[in-house]
Amino acid sequence: NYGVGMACSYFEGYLVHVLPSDGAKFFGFLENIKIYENREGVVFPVKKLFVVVTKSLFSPPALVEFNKTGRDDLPKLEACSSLTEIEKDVAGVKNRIYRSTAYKIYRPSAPPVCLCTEGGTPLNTLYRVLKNSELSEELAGINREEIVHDFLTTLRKLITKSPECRGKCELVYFDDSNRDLNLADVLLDRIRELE
Amino acid sequence: NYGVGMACSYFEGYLVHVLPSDGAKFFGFLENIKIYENREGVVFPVKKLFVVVTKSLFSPPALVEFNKTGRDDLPKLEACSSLTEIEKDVAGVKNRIYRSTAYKIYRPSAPPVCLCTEGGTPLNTLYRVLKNSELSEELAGINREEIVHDFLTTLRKLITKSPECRGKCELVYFDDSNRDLNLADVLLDRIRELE
Ligand SMILES: Nc1nc(=O)c2ncn([C@@H]3O[C@@H]4COP(=O)(O)O[C@H]5[C@@H](O)[C@H](n6cnc7c(N)ncnc76)O[C@@H]5COP(=O)(O)O[C@@H]3[C@@H]4O)c2[nH]1
Repeated sequence: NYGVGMACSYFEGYLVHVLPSDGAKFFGFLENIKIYENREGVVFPVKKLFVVVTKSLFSPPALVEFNKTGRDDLPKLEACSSLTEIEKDVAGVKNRIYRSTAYKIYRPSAPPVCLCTEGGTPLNTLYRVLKNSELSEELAGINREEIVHDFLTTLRKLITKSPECRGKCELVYFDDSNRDLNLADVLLDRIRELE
Repeated sequence: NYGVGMACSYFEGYLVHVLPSDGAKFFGFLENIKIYENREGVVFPVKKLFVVVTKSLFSPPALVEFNKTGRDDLPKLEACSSLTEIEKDVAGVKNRIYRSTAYKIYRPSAPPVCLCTEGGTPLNTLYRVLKNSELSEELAGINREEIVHDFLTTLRKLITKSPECRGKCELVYFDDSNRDLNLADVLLDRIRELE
């Protein structure tokens, strides 16, 4: 089951590296956010990794591409610098680097809001696989809605069951085919729910 | 089909980023090796990325762990520094870093041999998933041999079909349950075949 497999791989191959403390030099995601807050003089109202999963599976290189062009009346995302990197030897690659990006949401009549967010990488990779006709025949018969549903359900379960990852990651489903929706607003709503 | 899906994800989520030129500042894997050769004053007899796929699915953090301890009569791997990093914005993560490791194989009565090699990361992630009893129920009924076979077969096909990746990646199957086998020797044999 593709969605379930992707969620397991994302959890064990990524979240497990970036969320918990490693007991040595990496103090964990929450600590990483606090270090950034002190260094940059900002505040993250919600100290979680927001993973944006889209209906199309696609995630642009930078989430700012989801902003509505020419609409200064709407909140919009802007990328800031990266949080402190995590460097570890993984499967033969020495000093493999895991890096998360801080974003600001600028609002027309309120102060900006900081958060750590990114796209759902395995789904974006699948999007690229399906676009590549050479590859897509290998995965014929795939149902995107089912994959997104299985990915989200399985990942939520895995995160909740893990004492070290629970409460540090927020999954945000975004219907990028709906032109009335603005990602920055969807993220602001979720932040308000969690504050 | 898990093995097929992993091969597609590894190809489209990794090999496509690190093997071809990106038409701008990254000149491709071959160029990357030549830069390293000039900088470090070494020669890579075979300028390919050697991906080591094991029977157990496990890849240690550094491939040197496959060396036979206390056997100075056998060739052994030693990790060197990394090749030049590739930095690109991917799925909302700004400046995500992709980095490959150069290794030397030291031989008891011959000069050392340089190569760029690593483990098959997606299989190592699956190994960790299966070890985690919370996750393994999600993937019950998995047959490791079948997964390795499907992963290798699919990946070989994808690499061969791609003009930009063809000839730049060598897949090496290593039966890590066979104590008579030494990974450094298996890699040397493959290098001799390809020289
Ligand atoms: N946002 C984000 N940042 C990261 O640094 C990162 N690293 C992994 N992942 C995602 O977690 C999952 C598990 O990763 P794994 O390493 O087993 O497979 C990876 C791995 O086998 C290989 N790969 C990707 N990046 C690297 C890398 N830098 N070095 C070696 N191998 C890599 O290609 C597979 C697919 O990668 P992505 O399709 O980018 O998404 C992965 C995957 O869904 C990441 N996601």
